[in-house]
Amino acid sequence: PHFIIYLPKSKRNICFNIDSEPGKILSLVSDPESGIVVNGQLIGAKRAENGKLSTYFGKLGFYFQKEGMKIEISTETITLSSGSSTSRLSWSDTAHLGNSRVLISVKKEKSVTLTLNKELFFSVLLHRVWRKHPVNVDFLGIYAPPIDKFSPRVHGLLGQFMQEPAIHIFNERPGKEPGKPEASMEVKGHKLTVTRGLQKDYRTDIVFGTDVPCWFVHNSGKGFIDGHYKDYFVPQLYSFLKRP
Amino acid sequence: SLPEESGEETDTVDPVTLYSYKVQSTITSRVATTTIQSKLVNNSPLPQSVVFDVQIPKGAFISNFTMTVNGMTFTSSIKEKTVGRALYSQARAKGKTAGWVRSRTLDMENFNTEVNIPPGAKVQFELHYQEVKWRKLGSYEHKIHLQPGKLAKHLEVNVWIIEPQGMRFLHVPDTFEGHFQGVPVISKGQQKAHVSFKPTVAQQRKCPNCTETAVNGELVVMYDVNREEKAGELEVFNGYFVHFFAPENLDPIPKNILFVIDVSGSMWGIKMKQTVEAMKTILDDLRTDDQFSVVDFNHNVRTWRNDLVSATKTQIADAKRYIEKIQPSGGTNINEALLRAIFILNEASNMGLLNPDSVSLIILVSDGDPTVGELKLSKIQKNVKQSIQDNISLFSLGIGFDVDYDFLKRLSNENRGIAQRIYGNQDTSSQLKKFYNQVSTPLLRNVQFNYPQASVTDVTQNNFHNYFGGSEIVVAGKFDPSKLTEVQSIITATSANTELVLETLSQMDDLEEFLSKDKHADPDFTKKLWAYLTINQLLAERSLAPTAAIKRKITKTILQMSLDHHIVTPLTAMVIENDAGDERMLADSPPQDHSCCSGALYYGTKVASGPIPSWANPSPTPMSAMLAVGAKPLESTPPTHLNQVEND
Repeated sequence: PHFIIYLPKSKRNICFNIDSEPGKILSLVSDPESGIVVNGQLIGAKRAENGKLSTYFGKLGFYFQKEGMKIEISTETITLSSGSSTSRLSWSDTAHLGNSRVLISVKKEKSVTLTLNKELFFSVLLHRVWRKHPVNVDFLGIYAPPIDKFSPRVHGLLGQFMQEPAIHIFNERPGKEPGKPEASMEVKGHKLTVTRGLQKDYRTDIVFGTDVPCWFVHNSGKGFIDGHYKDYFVPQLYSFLKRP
Repeated sequence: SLPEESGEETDTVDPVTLYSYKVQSTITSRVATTTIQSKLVNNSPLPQSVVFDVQIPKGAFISNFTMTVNGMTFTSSIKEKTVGRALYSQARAKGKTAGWVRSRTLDMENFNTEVNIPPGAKVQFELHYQEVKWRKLGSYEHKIHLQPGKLAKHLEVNVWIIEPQGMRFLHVPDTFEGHFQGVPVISKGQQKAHVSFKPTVAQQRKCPNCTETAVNGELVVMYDVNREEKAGELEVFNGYFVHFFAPENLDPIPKNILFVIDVSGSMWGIKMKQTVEAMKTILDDLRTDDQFSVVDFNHNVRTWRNDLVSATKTQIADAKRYIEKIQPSGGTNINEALLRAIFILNEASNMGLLNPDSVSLIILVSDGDPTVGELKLSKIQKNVKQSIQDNISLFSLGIGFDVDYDFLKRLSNENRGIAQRIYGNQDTSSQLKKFYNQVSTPLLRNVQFNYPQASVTDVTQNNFHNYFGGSEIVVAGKFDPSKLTEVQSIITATSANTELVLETLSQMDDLEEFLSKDKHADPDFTKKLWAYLTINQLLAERSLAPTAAIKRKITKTILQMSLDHHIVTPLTAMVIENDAGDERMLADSPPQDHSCCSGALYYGTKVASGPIPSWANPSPTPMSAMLAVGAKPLESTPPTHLNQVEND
């Protein structure tokens, strides 16, 4: 999966990729104080290409602890569990599920929007591929706004950037490939080499996406994210991230 | 052209030969049209009486009957009942009768015609009827009662099923005790199926040398359709729309259930034995989240527990012991029993002892009219209506024929439930259990269908108190395609843990193309379904009409619709006459249960359609947030004020 982090103060997009194994669950947002969890489980492509098995988000789990609600979004269904009962929708429905605090809006075969207390929202896009495609599988994308509705303890691969780190990008220079300049970036006490690149935002065009220029951090976001990407593995779809 | 009919030789001992007996049903999106045709010839030198006696499902509307007797053709027309009777009395047909009687067999009515034919004469009967297939316990069941009465040279049954949603399964159970094993031929495609039943004369014989036919029973076809969308299937065709709603994959809503059981003297014997047997299974099927109690009544009213209790193993075992010990005796005090049950539920509700997300049901089982306490049915109806809270549904099961079934229907329909007749025989227990199973799994509450467009009118009942798993809610209406090219529906409902809004759009072009490719598809299925629902609902409204003026108005509408759609309803009769108009027969409908809809599990109300409720509008939506922030002018990209994770 590729991550695009928008930093509002410096008005920059920073990108990084996380490559891992199918089945692993990554912590995207974990806020123990607000009781909010967003985790994503990886699935693999049907087969490896050029010795590399691509991974995608096949399942996303949202846990709103204070509301007692767990929402699992997979490429097949959208499931809301609350207490002992469950409601399940398929992607074939255009539907809204919810109560006064949590609202789940499903746009048939396209997207799910989760709204918490009318102020915090997440959007999940469904990417369908040709069923008989030899390699690709259906996958999900998630979009979250960088807003200050989370507590200072919020973390996770996306969550840690809800409080914007100071970055300094300088010494822009030609890169190894033409059209892909490099620069130096200082962030969180690290000095990194970043590459100018383009990543896809699929919100307006779910098929082809729209290119978003960003500074790409190599090695699974090393230096830009706190710790190592493996520190973001969680055991369950609704687990909070345990900070080392 | 009887001599040309193909077929094998039958024994000619019988003076009347059944040349051909053909039944054809076509089901298009739950709307079934069946034709039964029978051709006979009098081979004897004497005049013979020939009977056409068929059973049709209760609730079916007869639409046509034709008869050709020795070259004279009789055709039918639908008239207002009194007009029909007057016409009949003016020119009674000689030696012929036509009638329609309510049969005491399960779910069937008899249509019977008898004609006297001279030697060598031929006679042909043809009856057409329409019905709607209601989904019960996860499937639709199409029953064709076959009773040719004798061996037929040519016996043929064809059932054509066209379901645009696609068929999940189709099954023809063995209903002839293995006699016709392998005879029904099933061909099933994705959206179409054909069941053919053509036993040869040899196969029809009860035994190798018998002249008696083994064809005496029901050919049953069971199937269910695929359901991709929870919001249901919205089919628009020929100016009408139909909406089928049967969501699955929802957790059951806990229920608060009160069983109110008649233990008066008339229940003594098999009825009580079967009721106890059914109750034991029903109690075992309660879920741990459910709460229940039992009220049993004769001239007195007793309760197993004065309050609702959780359906734990211990409580269920205790309730079963209580029921087993019941000794039926005494009179019938329905009024007190119902008021007690309502009191228990109301008290629990007022004291906050009920889960706010639960549903409350009363199931009344009775076999007779009140004999003790309040005897006036209208007063009981009024008492119940006044006491019952509007979150309670009352279901009534009338055992046998001593009970005023119309009263039970009115009682239930007025209180968000339905009534069902249970036949007091060896099968009572399974009928009770089957009914309970239909209502044992409430999945949604307060289900409302909205079609917020000016192009949609004359919508049938669109508000239902509950939706039960395994069933299907059907709503229909008229649609003006000149105003809009598609129909949108918005369903609002409450599930076990959430409020739900489901939207769907019709796909009419696909349907038109699909139906046009099949010669068996009924292009009038939407119109027929709408008429069927509307007439049945109007009949129920008529029975509950508070004033004579309202009743007259409804009567007028039903009558006009029956004439327009050429169907026999309780307000019309079928006049069957020859070309010359000097011989007439009359087929009067039996006194029907004036309530909606025979076989349907739901009796709803009509409410005004509304838009999507405000709570269902996500605020802010990601897209509007994105637009509100705006794109960065330097880059031709969507705004990036989001953190996101995607794949390349």
